[in-house]
Amino acid sequence: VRERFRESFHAVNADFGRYFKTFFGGGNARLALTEPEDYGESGVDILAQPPGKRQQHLQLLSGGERSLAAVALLFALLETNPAPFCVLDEVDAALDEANVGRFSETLATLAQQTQFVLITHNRSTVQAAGAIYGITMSGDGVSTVLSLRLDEHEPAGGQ
Amino acid sequence: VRERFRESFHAVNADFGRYFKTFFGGGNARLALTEPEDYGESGVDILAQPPGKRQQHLQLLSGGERSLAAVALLFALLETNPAPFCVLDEVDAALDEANVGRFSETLATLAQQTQFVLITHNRSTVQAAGAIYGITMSGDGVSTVLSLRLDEHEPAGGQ
Amino acid sequence: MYLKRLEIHGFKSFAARTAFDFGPGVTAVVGPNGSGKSNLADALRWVLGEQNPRALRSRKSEEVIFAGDRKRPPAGFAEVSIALDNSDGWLPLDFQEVSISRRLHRSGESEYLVNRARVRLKDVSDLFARARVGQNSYAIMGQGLVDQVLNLKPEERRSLIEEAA
Amino acid sequence: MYLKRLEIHGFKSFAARTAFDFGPGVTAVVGPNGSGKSNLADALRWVLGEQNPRALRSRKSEEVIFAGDRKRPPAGFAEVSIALDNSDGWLPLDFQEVSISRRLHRSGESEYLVNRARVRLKDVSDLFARARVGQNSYAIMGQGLVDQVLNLKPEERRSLIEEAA
Ligand SMILES: Nc1ncnc2c1ncn2[C@@H]1O[C@H](COP(=O)(O)OP(=O)(O)OP(=O)(O)O)[C@@H](O)[C@H]1O
Ligand SMILES: Nc1ncnc2c1ncn2[C@@H]1O[C@H](COP(=O)(O)OP(=O)(O)OP(=O)(O)O)[C@@H](O)[C@H]1O
Ligand SMILES: [Mg+2]
Ligand SMILES: [Mg+2]
Repeated sequence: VRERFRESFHAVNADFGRYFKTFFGGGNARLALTEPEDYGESGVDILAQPPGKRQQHLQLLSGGERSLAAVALLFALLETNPAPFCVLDEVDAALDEANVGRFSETLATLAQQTQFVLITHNRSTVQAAGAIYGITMSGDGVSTVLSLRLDEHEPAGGQ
Repeated sequence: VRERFRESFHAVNADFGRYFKTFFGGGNARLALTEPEDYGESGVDILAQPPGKRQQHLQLLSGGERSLAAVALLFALLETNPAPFCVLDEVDAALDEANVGRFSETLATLAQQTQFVLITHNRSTVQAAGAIYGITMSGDGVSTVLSLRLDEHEPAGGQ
Repeated sequence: MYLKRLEIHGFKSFAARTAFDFGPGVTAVVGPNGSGKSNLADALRWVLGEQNPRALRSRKSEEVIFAGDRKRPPAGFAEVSIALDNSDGWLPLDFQEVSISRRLHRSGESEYLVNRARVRLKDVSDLFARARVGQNSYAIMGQGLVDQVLNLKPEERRSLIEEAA
Repeated sequence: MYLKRLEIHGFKSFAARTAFDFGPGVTAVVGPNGSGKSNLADALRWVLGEQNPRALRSRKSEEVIFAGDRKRPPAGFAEVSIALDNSDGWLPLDFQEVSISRRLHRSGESEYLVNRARVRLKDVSDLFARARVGQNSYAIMGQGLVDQVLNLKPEERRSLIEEAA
């Protein structure tokens, strides 16, 4: 078990750093063992350093920076242990326009190996999707579905 | 004290119901005493019923519905006990486009009696503002300010 | 392996039988506030075996059954089915396509089915554990929970990495 | 009464002296992720007398002082000042304009000033209590805390209504 944890820790750590750099356009992020070299028992800390800033405790990151760091860790976990599908429910809510763009580009690349169901209110995130479902609540509190296949719809008017 | 609480409870309750109906375009919301008629000690419950739905526990509301109900309560408290200024930090993050519109319209009306500092990523919320400040982080982790007086800027390109 | 089809019936706000077909890649789900998008995510978490009502934004497990409204009575049961494409043999079963269903009756009785044959919850969990799915908690990221991953304690983060091992 | 001016110096990411002039009505604050918008909201909460570091997203009270970066050393102190228009006599003081400042030195020493005269924290709290401002917790709604109001216990909601009485 110890050996497998060590391998997975290093793989997730490498991917986490890579995704973080892609999302933030630079900077550094890594996982650290709370008891160094003790792969059998140690807990895991997260260290993040957005570009131009000093390495800081996660609590000091802004709302959007926290979302991006969390998604970078999630994507790293999906690389090491691919899940057949992944559901993301409004993970882009706190992101500014530039970061939404970087997020959806990276998602589109990762989607070549993992299937995503992406719930969003953001028109530009929808651009990354191959298909769109619209859900509405009819007047009596029941959800009904409209399939808006992307190829049939002018994306800008999609919603 | 008991008398003042009773008066304030009824005033906030009436305004809460009114703001809720404006935001949701119908439905009902009200405050209820956990110990009815005991204005001296009783706690306060919140009951919300979006249009077309049954009255339900707050936990069942969706992310956007919760934000709207919370802002309706905040605005009701501001009516009964006006604060000189109010700061709202991305309260519109979970809202869809139609609700962002209703929120900013209502904000513009309430802003005739209360000053608001409104932090947002949402271009359409910015339309409700009389002035805009842009904050950016220079390459070295220090915040600098740009004043984008609304009258000087084409609002759509504002950010 | 990927998710080919999702059918929801009587689960939360999906009173009528509702079906979604998915291709590989990204499928976006959009709609107004309160329309049922997060309920769809809850349906997926539920069919994969979620036992904790709070992870489904409910207080009791029966609260996932359609509670009725002005025109319709409360549903008698909730049912969610998924069809998974298994042509790559990801699930250790001899089928090109595997369907998994979960049903909960108002009486509290619950049923699990794999390819329409009744199984126990333990069978579903075992199946998914071997295929490294199911309780893989990070694969379904709930609304507003994005930075919950960051708030985990160091030993909880450790178990996320262990799951990935 | 309304907020006319805000000056921040050495507080969080505002290393250099930064000023904001406000009119009545709505002023929007926009900018990229991590640029310092919520730090501005924290500055307002702090100058009104906030004593709990966690309400300022910090662990210790000194963490609000600019911590330095590649080019600049850590600041020796943090200072936030606000100028309030008091032409309606909202604050029980005989001034058309009232300025309130708070300073914290790395040594841990903190100062409060009203119209540039040093006062105690208790004086500031009393002043605001009479004017029904300050700890009026709902007037500054932090990021992601919108639905915290809904998660309060019934007796905590009672005290919100009592404050408004
Ligand atoms: N058991 C149930 N029976 C009927 N309706 C239910 C049940 N459980 C939840 N709902 C309804 O589902 C609605 C919430 O749906 P959901 O959280 O999926 O919305 P959403 O589309 O995600 O919205 P948002 O964009 O605001 O996040 C609630 O308004 C609630 O009335
Ligand atoms: N004491 C300090 N000294 C220097 N920088 C600090 C200090 N405290 C916080 N910061 C910096 O402030 C940044 C966060 O700023 P803030 O939370 O205001 O961003 P924001 O503009 O609200 O972003 P978002 O849109 O993502 O919410 C962090 O990246 C952190 O580096
Ligand atoms: Mg939702
Ligand atoms: Mg912020």
